[in-house]
Amino acid sequence: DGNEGDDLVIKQVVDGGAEPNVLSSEDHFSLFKKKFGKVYASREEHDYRFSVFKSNLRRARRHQKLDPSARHGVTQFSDLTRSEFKRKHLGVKGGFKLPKDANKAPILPTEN
Amino acid sequence: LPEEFDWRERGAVTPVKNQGSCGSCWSFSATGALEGANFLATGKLVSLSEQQLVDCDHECDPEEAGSCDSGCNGGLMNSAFEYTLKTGGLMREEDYPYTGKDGATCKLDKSKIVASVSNFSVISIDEEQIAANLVKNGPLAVAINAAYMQTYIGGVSCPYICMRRLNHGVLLVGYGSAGYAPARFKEKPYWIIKNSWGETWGEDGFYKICRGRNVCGVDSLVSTVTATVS
Repeated sequence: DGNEGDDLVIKQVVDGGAEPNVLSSEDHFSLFKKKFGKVYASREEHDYRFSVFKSNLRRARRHQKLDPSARHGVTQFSDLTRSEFKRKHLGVKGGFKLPKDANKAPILPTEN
Repeated sequence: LPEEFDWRERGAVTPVKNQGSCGSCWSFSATGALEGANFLATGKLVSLSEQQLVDCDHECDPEEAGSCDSGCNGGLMNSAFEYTLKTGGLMREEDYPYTGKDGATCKLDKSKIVASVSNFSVISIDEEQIAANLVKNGPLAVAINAAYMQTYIGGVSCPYICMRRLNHGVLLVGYGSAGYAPARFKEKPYWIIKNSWGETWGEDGFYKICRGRNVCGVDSLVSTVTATVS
């Protein structure tokens, strides 16, 4: 206002003095526990799960950089170590190679 | 081949299930494929029992010593199809409900079998063939490396680097043509995958992974199954 002679290309629409609302790891963990109904048996268990959760937050950030077209973040598995996740939620055995005796599917036409 | 295809829209996919804290993904992948094949054969979508596979299927891969289907400790979809072929079929989910626990005795009631395997085979590592078999035969059992799935929330997963060592069984239900990849500034085609970690995981229980370069080994072990029409 009052400076019509200036070339004002950008108009400020937010409070210039406001601090950005960045959640801490503790905030994220509280939201995680609430969202997925997580309850831990003891203080020690809680603290351990919190340390795993923080590690998984860092891992999610790494995944986001390596996989930018997906969204990575907190999931129901964020309080599990990699080996716990593998043991409890995966489970393909010997799947790293094709079974030798498997029938091969016939080749299907794919043109037109 | 159609540019986009989704068996969910055609009624061949049951609601997303949850394997709980049990390494039984292989059984969910196998039942999902047979549910789709049975739908194509009979026109009826019936949810099938994973617990029957967990309790009763101890089929072994003849080429891999010690690699036998073993409930919550893992298994292989092809071995599950082999078991299903030999035993006569699978019961309904409601007749043999999922508990997510293993070690129980097998409670198969052969008079209650509702879906049977007539044949199964593996598809070559060729995305056109995978798409063609998907469209022709119904949802496909696939194995994948799940490293990126622990933190996945949504979008099209297309990691620059992902191991191809397969460790998770899922169900391929369709493909799309226009998932946007912001870092590459172009539209990326993708597979649509049904997972078994409940609806709160991923995109309502589903995962999208980009097509084109066997990302996370998704094209490596793909099985198609056909159901018997009784």
